[in-house]
Amino acid sequence: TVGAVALDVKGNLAAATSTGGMTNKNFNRIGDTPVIGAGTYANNATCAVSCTGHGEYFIRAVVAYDVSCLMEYKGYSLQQACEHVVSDKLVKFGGEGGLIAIDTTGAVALPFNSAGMYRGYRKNNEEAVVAIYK
Amino acid sequence: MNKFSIAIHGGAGTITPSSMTPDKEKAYKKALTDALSAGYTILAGGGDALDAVQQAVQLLEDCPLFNAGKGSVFTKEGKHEMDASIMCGKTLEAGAVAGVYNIKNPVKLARAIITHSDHVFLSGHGAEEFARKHRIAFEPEEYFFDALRYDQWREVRDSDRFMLDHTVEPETGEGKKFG
Repeated sequence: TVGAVALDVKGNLAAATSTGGMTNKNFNRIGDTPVIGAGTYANNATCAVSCTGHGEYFIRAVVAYDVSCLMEYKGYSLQQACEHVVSDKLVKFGGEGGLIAIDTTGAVALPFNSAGMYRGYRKNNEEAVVAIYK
Repeated sequence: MNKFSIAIHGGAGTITPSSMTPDKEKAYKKALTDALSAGYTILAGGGDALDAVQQAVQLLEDCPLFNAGKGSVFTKEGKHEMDASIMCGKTLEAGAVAGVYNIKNPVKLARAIITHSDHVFLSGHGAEEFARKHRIAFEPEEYFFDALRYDQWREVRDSDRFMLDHTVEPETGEGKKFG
């Protein structure tokens, strides 16, 4: 699965995700990637989110929208919302994976609870950061 | 200038920590850097976030190292069945596709759903028909083939098992991590 989130100079957020799914999947199984709110979500009032991992759990936990809701309704920061959803809620569901998210200030969060995460981010006037979290 | 920023993920890779060689790591980082730079360039030029995320994802789809577009994993039937979505935070418009075959860039098709339809989510043959109507590029099965993905599929194709991008090695537990 791959994805991107961005904030532009006009203050607009966007998110995109794409995947080939799971090896040996059957019965036209889909995961969270194409499910708006589960694997992908963007709202200028809060954040943009793109997810990766075990899609069934992300669907059940409505992960991407949940991050946005925590910011909107509980006043969480992006980091707080992401940590809560990925490291607490998703773990309780038994789901492995992670997400990338960005808020209206340009802050970036890259939480995950499993290995092999390939990530990169760049803010204006800062150097790019690319890392593989093994 | 107002703030702008971009983040990308190459998902959860196929390679377990013990099998990541320096050359592979270099290739992954180059692909990630290229995708990040493409999105960043759009933003730095005053472009839209929606265009930036689409461009970054398209480049990752075009790279066989990642499980999307070219290099997508194999289904039980030995095919490549793909999903994608995109959402605009300003308008809350969204486009998504599921279960499509042979689409070169599924995220481009998702974007076309925003632009050219009143719908959000198209799937299967109907989505492919929509793609043809809007001149979205198709590629033959061979385009999506990757030897590593094929070997992964061979290991499990005669079973009911399925594998995530990131495989936790069952005996060692390697791959399990919190961060």
